Amino acid sequence: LIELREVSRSYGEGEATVHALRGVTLSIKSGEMVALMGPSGSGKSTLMNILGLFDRPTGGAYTFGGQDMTRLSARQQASFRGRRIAFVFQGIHLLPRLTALANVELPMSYARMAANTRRESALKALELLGVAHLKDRYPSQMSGGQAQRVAIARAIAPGPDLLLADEPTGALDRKSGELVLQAFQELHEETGVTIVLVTHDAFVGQHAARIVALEDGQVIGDQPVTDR
Amino acid sequence: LIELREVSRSYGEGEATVHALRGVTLSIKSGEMVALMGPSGSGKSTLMNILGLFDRPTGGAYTFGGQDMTRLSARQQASFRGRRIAFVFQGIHLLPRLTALANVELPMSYARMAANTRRESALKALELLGVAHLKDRYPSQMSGGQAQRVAIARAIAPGPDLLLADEPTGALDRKSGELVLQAFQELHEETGVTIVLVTHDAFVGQHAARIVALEDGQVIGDQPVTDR
Ligand SMILES: Nc1ncnc2c1ncn2[C@@H]1O[C@H](COP(=O)(O)OP(=O)(O)OP(=O)(O)O)[C@@H](O)[C@H]1O
Ligand SMILES: Nc1ncnc2c1ncn2[C@@H]1O[C@H](COP(=O)(O)OP(=O)(O)OP(=O)(O)O)[C@@H](O)[C@H]1O
Ligand SMILES: [Mg+2]
Ligand SMILES: [Mg+2]
Repeated sequence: LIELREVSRSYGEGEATVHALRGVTLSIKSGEMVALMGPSGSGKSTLMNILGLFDRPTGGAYTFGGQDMTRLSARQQASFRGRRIAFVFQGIHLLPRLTALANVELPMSYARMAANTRRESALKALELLGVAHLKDRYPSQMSGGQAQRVAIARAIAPGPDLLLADEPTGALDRKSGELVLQAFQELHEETGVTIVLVTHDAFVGQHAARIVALEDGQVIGDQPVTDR
Repeated sequence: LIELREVSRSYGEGEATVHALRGVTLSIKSGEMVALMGPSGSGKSTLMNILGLFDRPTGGAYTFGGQDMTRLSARQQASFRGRRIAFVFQGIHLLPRLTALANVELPMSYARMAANTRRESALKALELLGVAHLKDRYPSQMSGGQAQRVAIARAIAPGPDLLLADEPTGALDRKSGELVLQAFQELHEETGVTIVLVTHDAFVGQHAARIVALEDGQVIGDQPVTDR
């Protein structure tokens, strides 16, 4: 499904250039569940932003379902992403003036889903993450972990082809973290979604089928997870 | 140093009332290092906001150094906090239009520290957290973990009396997380600062001298950490 070949991303010029990614080559099959791990500053979020079409590489190629993503205009990227990719950001990013339910429904209204199907999918996703009772609250009225789970519900509700989750359990206790992993697992079994999750938690990494290790902008390891 | 007696905090009224804290009684001695742990939604951030004078309890008493905190006006609270308390928020909260260095120096300029002492303390704190090389970058130009460490440097630089850290290692890999704990330890040894940190990480909890467990707005456990 996903082919990255020698993907690079740098910021700045000359001596001050920051090479966030230096030639990343990676293939991800449809339906795979991959954990992306590595030290702070190693390039994980940068790679996720490129996968999620929020950013373009400065070098290399990115093909999704056989289509060259670097050839799309910004508008085409946004449309493609809206239909097929879901993203959980490292910093949560809920819209503060919408309730939890409205936040979860928003991407689906952009995708032009019928109102009742949208509501049903939204409530089911909130339920799965244990936060359905907070559907009418605003982001400022929730705890950090509750807001994070609403952001995750928003990502899984439309049943995307590709789910990109940047540290989805960062602000969660063990119990809520397990709820999240179970929700991903369930989505994976029901829809065959491809999942890439960034995590610092070895326990979370073990839930994936494969671990890609990043360091200093390069892939330094790519191993299946044995003995799950 | 800190006395909380039957502290309660609720939101809303009537049937919809949310009891975020239900009668928390807790004493913290000067120089203690306490870990506050508990499930998502159990009231940790609410308790931290009250300790940090960002919020008032709806019931109960809060005394700091013998002084009744609930009797202070909003302006007095802000002034007291500025001089004596430092806070690391669950969501980082750096000012996006200031560089890392400027962000770290800001609380010290409010406290009217001399410019050279301020700069020196800021650079030392950034160094301790392994992010001194990022001092001229803006928050949007840093990784999540790097931004979190700048927020921590900002909290420790002025040498506060009370350091409140809400999930300071949430977005960090093991190595950066250890840097943070070492920085707290070092500050604790040098200045005898009182530290309360919220964490979901048992490993981080073990670095404290005592663990207070919160559940559903109440203290359900309060134990010294044996065998460190
Ligand atoms: N403005 C508000 N209105 C209503 N309920 C609120 C409001 N703010 C917080 N709450 C509720 O108060 C409870 C405690 O929230 P708090 O943020 O203290 O939890 P927490 O222990 O920090 O959780 P987490 O580990 O998820 O960060 C939660 O159930 C939350 O939904
Ligand atoms: N706009 C920018 N200008 C300069 N450097 C940048 C910019 N954005 C990111 N970087 C740098 O690129 C590198 C990779 O950042 P990235 O956010 O991908 O790291 P990460 O692996 O997600 O880290 P973390 O685990 O801390 O979230 C970092 O060294 C970061 O400082
Ligand atoms: Mg990141
Ligand atoms: Mg919290």
